[in-house]
Amino acid sequence: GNSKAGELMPTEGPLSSLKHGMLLMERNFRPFVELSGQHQAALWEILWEILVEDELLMALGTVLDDVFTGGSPRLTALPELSRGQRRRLATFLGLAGLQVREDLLVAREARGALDLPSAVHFFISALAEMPDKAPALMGSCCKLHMVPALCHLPQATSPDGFLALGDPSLAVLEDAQRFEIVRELFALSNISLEHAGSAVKAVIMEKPQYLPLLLYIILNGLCALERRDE
Amino acid sequence: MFAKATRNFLRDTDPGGDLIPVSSLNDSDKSQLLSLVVKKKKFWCWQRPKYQFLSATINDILTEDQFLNPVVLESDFVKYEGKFEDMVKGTIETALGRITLNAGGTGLVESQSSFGTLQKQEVDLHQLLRESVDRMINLKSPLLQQVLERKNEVLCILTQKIVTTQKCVISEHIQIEEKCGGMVGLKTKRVKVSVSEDGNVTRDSNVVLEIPAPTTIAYGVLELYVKQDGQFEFCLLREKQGGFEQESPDGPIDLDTGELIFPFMADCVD
Repeated sequence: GNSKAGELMPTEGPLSSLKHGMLLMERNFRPFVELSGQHQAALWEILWEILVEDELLMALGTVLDDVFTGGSPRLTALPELSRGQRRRLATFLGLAGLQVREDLLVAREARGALDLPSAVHFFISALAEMPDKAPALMGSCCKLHMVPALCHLPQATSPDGFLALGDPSLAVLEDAQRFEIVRELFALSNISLEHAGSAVKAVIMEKPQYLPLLLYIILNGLCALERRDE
Repeated sequence: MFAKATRNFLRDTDPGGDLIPVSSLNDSDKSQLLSLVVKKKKFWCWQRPKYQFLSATINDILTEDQFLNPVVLESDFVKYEGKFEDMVKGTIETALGRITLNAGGTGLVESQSSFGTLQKQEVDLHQLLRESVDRMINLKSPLLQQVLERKNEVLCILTQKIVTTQKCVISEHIQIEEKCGGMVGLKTKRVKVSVSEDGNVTRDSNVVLEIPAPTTIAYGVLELYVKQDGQFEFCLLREKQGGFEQESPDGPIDLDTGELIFPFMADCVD
């Protein structure tokens, strides 16, 4: 456990250094992939609302942390939220495989073979730690169907940090305006993307903290949930 | 909205520092010097610890007749005025329609935030340390019993706070979604704080919050290490971790998660 965690800590260098963790992230989001198309679509719809409501995202992070540290939080104990927001939260938690009782007490059911609540907790906790603008930019990337391409970037980056344009899987980086969205999102995650001739240089910045890892946890989660389109 | 404003303020004034943003106006009242605060240990390695106010001060849990009377030091903290640029600009053509990425479609949206002149109030630590020698915590107090039940919590006391000195208005500006070609564009919220001087209220916002002075917007804590007999010490160095003696700080925490994501849990990295 310790050595794996150490290897996953992002450090300054080419974006390709993140690819070691990609397999683990994909495996962690298997519960998303294995949901029925209808379930995925419902989760996706409400997730879209959460991406643009930061109070909801923060509250969700708190509730899930409570549940996973052995508590049974009650949604009525979140005075900052409106009744409508609590209702949306309850809907999301229900779709995430948690029990939401009539009195809005949240509890965890016995764990099944596929641990959907754990995957949701993993995903939401990463999202909640991102800078303010990131979830909305992430939402744009989803709407523009850029997420699978962005997930592929660490594998496509050379050991010296270059992404060769012209590869069909990197078409999103060739459109100037799409590139601007991606550049801004990655900059918020301490990853620099810069055009360099016929390539893009993708480098993790100095002292990146956990942000590059969080970005890729979220992108992998979104990618797993988006597979209903395939 | 208040949480976002205080978080933005600390991002500008104390990045990587020890101050903690107040996340709820209700907590602002509870943030008295020497108030008890519970620090919840983080679950994932990337999380920041979360803090929760208890509606009590350290004097409520000391054994009889052992009150601490802190000397409070006051100083100017900063006059805070921030300018933010919001959102990427431009429009995008997609296979399904056109998405506008900011409210106006062009240009950069700028907003200014100001909590005005802020004051720092802090406990004189030297005096506190002198006075707390030989004081004991009553571990049988019902409040502490509840904290002890949850193994992943650390007891802290509030030793400094940043308070407003002027009435402020926090307003929320929603950058409206644009519907083009059947698709919904980007929707974000901007939070703006302004010092209320002439009673004017911003008209282009959906929600406006007026906060009176003095309101606590950030605070700092000291962790406590509490021994089994009730003696306690303040954790003055970063390396020194608080907690309760009967619970080994390195011992297992009752966390429940799927085995697949184990390498990311906080304990694996710490």
